[in-house]
Amino acid sequence: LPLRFDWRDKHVVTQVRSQQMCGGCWAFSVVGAVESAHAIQGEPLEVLSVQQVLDCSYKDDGCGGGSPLNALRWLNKTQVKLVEDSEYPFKAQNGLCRYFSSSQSGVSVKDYTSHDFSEQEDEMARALLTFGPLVVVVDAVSWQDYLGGIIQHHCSSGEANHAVLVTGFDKTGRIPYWIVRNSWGRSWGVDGYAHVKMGSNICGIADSVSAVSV
Amino acid sequence: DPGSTVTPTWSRSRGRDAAAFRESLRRHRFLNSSPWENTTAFYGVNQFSYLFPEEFKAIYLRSKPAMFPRQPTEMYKPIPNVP
Repeated sequence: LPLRFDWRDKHVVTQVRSQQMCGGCWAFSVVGAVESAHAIQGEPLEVLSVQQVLDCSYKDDGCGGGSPLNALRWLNKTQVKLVEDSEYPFKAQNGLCRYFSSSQSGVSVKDYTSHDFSEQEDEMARALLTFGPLVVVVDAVSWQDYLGGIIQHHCSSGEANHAVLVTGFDKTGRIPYWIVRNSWGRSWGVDGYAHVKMGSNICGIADSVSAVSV
Repeated sequence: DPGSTVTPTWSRSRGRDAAAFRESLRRHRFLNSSPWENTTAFYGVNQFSYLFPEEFKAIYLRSKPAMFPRQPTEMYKPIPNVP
């Protein structure tokens, strides 16, 4: 493993977005992973529609909440193409699912994997290098007040409530950490990102990890 | 701080906002007063400081966890005794 790796350096991660007053973190994390997997294949980096996932992933509850796993199952099962954000823009509220013709351009999910990497965070880092940014679900209660630095305390594993995207890691300093893209806007945390200590399953970051291929 | 650039994300009565903000300040003191080393995270006023924790949870922490299979660990076979 390299000491530091961040998919942002490869220009395959879209800008941090804001979910506003919508509980759609689960959709933001999944769409972020699809965007990056698409760009890693050598395609242009495109901002894809979160609203499409919020409205159409029928086992979830849109802005009322959902599960990244349900969204990935839906994307994989239906082979629906995620269209560009400009085509189906984010409204921060639930809406009726819009359908597109098969000729509409978009990105579909070929496959996904989901695993528990607790006590195996080096394996998780390998998965990050192999597949691209990873969707994880964490306990983010104390993240309400986070301004920066490496999160090492004040959260638990086994109490996951918020979906985010791990884009990289940094082991060059004394405390190795995951680089985590959030969906609370760029003014939150470190330009919209959090740093979470690696190796101790802090906030349950390794409990529910999903990777996407397109 | 009236000069703060942080704006509330939740429009409610000023009294409730102020109470949530005071509670946030108390929480920041606790979170920042950890006996742990100074490499840890730091906490303070941001766009969520006008929310009570239960409001924050109700709006932003809406992902349901799922149980995933454990990533299989590599199996190491013992090397047989050889002369």
